[in-house]
Amino acid sequence: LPIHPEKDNEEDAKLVQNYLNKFYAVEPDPNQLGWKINAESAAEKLQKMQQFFGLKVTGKLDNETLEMMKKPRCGVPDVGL
Amino acid sequence: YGFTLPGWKKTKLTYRIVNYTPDMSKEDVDKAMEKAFKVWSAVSPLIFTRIHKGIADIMIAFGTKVHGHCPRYFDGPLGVLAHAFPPGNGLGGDVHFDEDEDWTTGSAGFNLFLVAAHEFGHALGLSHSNDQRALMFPNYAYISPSEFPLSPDDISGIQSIYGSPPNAPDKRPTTPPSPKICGSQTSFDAITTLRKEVIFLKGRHLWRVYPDNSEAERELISVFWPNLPPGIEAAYENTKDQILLFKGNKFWVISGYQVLLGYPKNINTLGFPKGVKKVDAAVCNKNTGKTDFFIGDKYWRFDENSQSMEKGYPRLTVDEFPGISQRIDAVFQQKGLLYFFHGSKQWEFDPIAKKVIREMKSNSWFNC
Repeated sequence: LPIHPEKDNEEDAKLVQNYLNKFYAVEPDPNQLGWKINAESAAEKLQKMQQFFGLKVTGKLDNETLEMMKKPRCGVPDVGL
Repeated sequence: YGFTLPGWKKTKLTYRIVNYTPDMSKEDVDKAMEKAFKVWSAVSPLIFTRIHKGIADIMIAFGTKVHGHCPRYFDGPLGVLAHAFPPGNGLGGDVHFDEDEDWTTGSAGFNLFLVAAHEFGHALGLSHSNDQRALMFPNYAYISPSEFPLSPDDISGIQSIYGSPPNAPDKRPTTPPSPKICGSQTSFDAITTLRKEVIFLKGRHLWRVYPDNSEAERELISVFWPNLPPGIEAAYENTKDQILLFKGNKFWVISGYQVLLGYPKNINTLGFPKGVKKVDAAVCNKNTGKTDFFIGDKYWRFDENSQSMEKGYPRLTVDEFPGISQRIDAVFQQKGLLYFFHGSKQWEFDPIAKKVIREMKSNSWFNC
């Protein structure tokens, strides 16, 4: 049975969200008390990831970016505290 | 490169292998870990000693999904392969491998030595580098374990935390000795001419040979073309003073030192059908302006003038090149003769008489 294209997008969206949270979310500074004022948007994280990998920095998901995200890799975040 | 300071406050560090993967023999796991530590001790003052009990600075373990007290979890096959923690107490310096991956000593699955060497970089204080040539680049990339895996970027990174090895003669990043070019089993990934010289490519290195005085210069491919991957599979010089380099289904066109804009492109833009995934070897016949691409036991013919693949191909290589029946690693043309390489052997072929003239060692072009 052909896979329903929407389903594919759904899985990709989940993968992207998970990838950005895992490798491009700046971990909260343990010394910071209270709410974080300006949480980064997904687009900002995506731009940071595209910049890191030398991809076209658009803040939008494209095939090349998705392909890069699907590659096996190290679990340490690319951005630290 | 990037690093988290302050790094370890000592240069003598201990490690302990807490458990093993069933994918490999214990001996192979031990060897992979020891070799991975040697990568870093070769270019820094660090000394690593293995202990079998108690708490080591660097505790090494295999686990799946949620594992022990680790705040990070693994995700099953592929995806995240391993992770590590920067120097410190407790989890600091520890390295975890995802047991759901297929760990190997070769190119299949994931090479434990290469992944371990990357994670030990984190355990020593390095963070990820966005230099694609670096071992500390976050994505896995297989390179032959016989190659020294650190790039100058990695070496500068570790030496910016711990300094050079005590007896390093000068401050330049030190790269241990090159692969043995005069070894009896020497083979090449790809070979191309470039004007008067012949360029031999293997792994991360290239050798420029000047046939008339058989002088050879060795260099990292990345010194000339930083964005090219190691392990180029085919290369040839076309009729426009350019060379084309192939890896997998991608190819680059290079003019002088510049990789032309818009590359890499997919090899199907040359006219290969979708089923063709890589090119083994290629050579352009300067007299006819036709380029032969060798894949497995067949070859395709490409017309450089019309920039199109000729009809009626692929054909069996042995039909056009009697005596050349092996899969070809590399081929180039010199003074009208073709030189076909497979492993440690090469065959000198006369395209006009259509016969092999002689068999030689692959490294016969070097002053061995």
